[in-house]
Amino acid sequence: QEHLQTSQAEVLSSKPNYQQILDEQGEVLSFMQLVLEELQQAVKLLQ
Amino acid sequence: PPTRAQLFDTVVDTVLEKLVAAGSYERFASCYRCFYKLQPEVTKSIHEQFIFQLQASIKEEIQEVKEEGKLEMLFDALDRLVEEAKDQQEPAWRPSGTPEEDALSAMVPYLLKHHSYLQRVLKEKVEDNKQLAEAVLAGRGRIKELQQLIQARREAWQ
Amino acid sequence: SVSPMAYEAQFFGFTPQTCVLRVYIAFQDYLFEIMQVVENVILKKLEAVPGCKVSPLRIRKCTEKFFVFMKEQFNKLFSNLETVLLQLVLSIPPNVLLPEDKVHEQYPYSKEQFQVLQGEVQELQRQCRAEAAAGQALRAELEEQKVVQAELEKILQWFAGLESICREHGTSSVKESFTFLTQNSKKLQDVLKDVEKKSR
Repeated sequence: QEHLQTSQAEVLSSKPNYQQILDEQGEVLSFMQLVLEELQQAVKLLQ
Repeated sequence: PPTRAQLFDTVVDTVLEKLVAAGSYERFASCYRCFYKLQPEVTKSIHEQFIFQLQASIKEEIQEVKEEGKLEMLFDALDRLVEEAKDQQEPAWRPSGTPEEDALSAMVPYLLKHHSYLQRVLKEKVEDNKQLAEAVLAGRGRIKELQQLIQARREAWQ
Repeated sequence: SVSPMAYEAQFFGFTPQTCVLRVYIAFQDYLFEIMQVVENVILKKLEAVPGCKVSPLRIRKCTEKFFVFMKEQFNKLFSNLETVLLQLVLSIPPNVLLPEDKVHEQYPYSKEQFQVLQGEVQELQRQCRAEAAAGQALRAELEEQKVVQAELEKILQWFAGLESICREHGTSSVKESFTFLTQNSKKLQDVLKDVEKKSR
């Protein structure tokens, strides 16, 4: 808590949640997995 | 004006001279009348020896006192301090009698030095942190950019 | 009341009164010692005188008389000596400051002013500690950012890789290719229906 009274208090108190950012990318990859599987199935069907 | 050393020697010599004058032969003979009547010449000789020995012994002892106390050196030093302060009209600082308060003044120069040092260090740290913060903000911007690019790719595939 | 002359004692290493006393004792002790010697010499001389009727007790009384007189004279003379020594020789004038005390004139801080200065120093120390902690936190975030950036760039690279594979296989736009494939499949279905109808 000491750094909250420093010259960079604003920067330090606005630190993003990097773990959340990484977790969100996991969602993106899961989504892409679904999209590619769907595409694969659709192409097989068309074939 | 005479120096302190000269004044000291002068007053001591003056006392010795006057004491010797007080212990004159007449006074000595008058006190030792019975002996004087028997041996006047011996009385004179004894008196002369008495005066000589008294002067020599006291002068020797005073010299020892001066050497023991380093008086000559201290008198010279004090004369110099008095000379240096001759233009100073106001009374100078004197110990207050409360050592803990007087010690505070002695600590002030060190505290002021430490104060200056801390100010300098703080300024450096604030500057360093300013540069670090700029790098951190740039990093956050880059991460946001990457997130947006990934989002755009995802939406395109969607 | 006797002035303690403490400032003088600080300078000389002894009180002026002590010095004066030493001088006094020097005079007194040697006066006494030499009187004793004088008495012994006189007694010895008397012993050598045949049929001497002067007793040692009488000589003792003569010695005491002379000694008392000398002591009285000395005490009168000494009071002047003491005054001169204490006031002119062994005293520090009020306007004189000893070198080791210069700091008190350069920095005449009262107790309150000293406390304010001490407070300022403590606050500066706290701020320095806080800034050091902030610096550490900022550096830690930079390290975290490196890891997160690397992960995000890996994901972007993966997308680029996917798109690159599609291009390598002749599909610069998956959407267009898929639309083309779907349309062609529909055309094929329509042709098949036609052929089936005609063959019936």
